Amino acid sequence: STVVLVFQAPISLSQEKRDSSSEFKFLVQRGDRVRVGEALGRWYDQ
Amino acid sequence: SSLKKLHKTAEARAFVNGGGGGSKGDSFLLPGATVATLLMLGVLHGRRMYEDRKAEEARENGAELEFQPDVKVAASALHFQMLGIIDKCVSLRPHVYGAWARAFHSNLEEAALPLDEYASLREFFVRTLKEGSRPIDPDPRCLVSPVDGTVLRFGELREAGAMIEQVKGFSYSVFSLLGANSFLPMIAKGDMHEESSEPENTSREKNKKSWLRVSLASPKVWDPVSERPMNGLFYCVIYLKPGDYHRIHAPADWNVLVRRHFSGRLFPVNERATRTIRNLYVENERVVLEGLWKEGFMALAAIGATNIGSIELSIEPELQTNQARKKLLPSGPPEEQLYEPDGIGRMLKKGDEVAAFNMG
Repeated sequence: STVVLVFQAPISLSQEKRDSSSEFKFLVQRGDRVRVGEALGRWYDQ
Repeated sequence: SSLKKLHKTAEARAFVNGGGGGSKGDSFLLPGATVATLLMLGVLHGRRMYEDRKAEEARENGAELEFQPDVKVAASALHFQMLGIIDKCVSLRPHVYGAWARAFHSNLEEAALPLDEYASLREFFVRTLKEGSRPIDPDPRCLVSPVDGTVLRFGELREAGAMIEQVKGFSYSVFSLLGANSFLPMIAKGDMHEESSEPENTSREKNKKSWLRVSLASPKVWDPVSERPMNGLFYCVIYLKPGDYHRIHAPADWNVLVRRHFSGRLFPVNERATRTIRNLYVENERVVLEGLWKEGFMALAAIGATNIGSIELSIEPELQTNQARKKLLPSGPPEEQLYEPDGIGRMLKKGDEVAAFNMG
C-alpha cells in the first residue's frame, strides 16, 4: 500500500529568495524510512 | 526457417498427391487453403518475433514483465487458503506472526497485544501499537509523516497539469490521483484550456496562473498584496511494506471536508510493479481525503494493493471498499462524500488516527 500526501506549505516570496528561511523544506530523502509522527518537513517564520 | 520447412512440406505433399502422375508444372501450384494457412502462420510467426523483440527491448530498459493473470489468481487463492488454515490453528499463530515479522522486519515489541491474542493474520496485520510508540513532533511549523514507510518521492508541484513521477518515464497527474472534483483540478482544468489557446504565454505568466489556481482553491491563504501567494504545493509518496504498521494518522491539524472513493484494481505497489505498470497509483483502488489545514489545501490518498482487502476510515466507519460489485466498473467515477454540509467538516488533531489498510 502507498500513501500520497499533497499539501500547501509556505514558500519564499520571490524567486530570488528561494533559499530564505521561510520556505518549507523536506527533512527526508528518497529511500528514507519514516515513522508516524516524525517530521517530513519544516518551515520557519522570518 | 518455419516458412521454408512448410514450403518443403507442401512441395512434398504436392509431389505425393499429384506430382507423380501429372505434369511437372502442376507440382508448384498450391491450393488456396494451403496458401492462406502459410500466410497466417507467417503473420503469427512475425508477430511472435515482434513481441519477443519488444519484450527484449523493455527488459534492456529496466522494465520487468507484468505478472501473468493466471499466476496472480493462483497466488491469491493460495494466499487465502493459507490465511484460513492459520486462523483455525491457535497454537500456530505466534509462530506464523513471528515468521511474518521476521520476513518483513516488523518490530513485535511495539505491538499493543501479545501475539497469541490476535485472532487472525488480518488482525495482526492491522495491529495497533503500544501507547507512546509513535511520539508526534510537537513543532507547529512541521508536517509529520502520516504512516510508517519508505519515502519514494517528494517535491513541489509548480506547473499547470503537474505530474508526479512514478518512476522514470512513468508519470501521473495529480488531478487523476485526487479526482476531477478536487478543489485544485476544477480550477486547473479551466486554466489548462486557457493555456492551450494562448501558446504565446511566457513561462512566468503560466507560473503566476498556477499559483492563482492554488490560491483560489483555498482563498484563506491568498495574499493579494504580495506578487506571489505565500504557499506552494508539495507532495510526498510513502510506500508501506507488508510488515509495516498499517494505520494512517493525520499529518497536521486538519479539517477534512471531502472523501472520495475510487473503486479500482488491486495491483501490487512494490518496486517491481511501479517499474512495470503505468498509472499504477491511478489504477488502484484508493480513498482520497481532502480538506484544509492552517497553511491551505491538504489531500491524502490511501492507495490499496494486492495484499490490501479494504481501506477503513476511522472518521467514516460505514464506508465499504473493495466490493466485488464495484469491481465490475473499476474506471467509473468516484463515490464522493462531503463532510461539510454546514462548513464544519471532520476536525482532526495532528497524529489522530484517520484510516487503516486491512489485509486479505
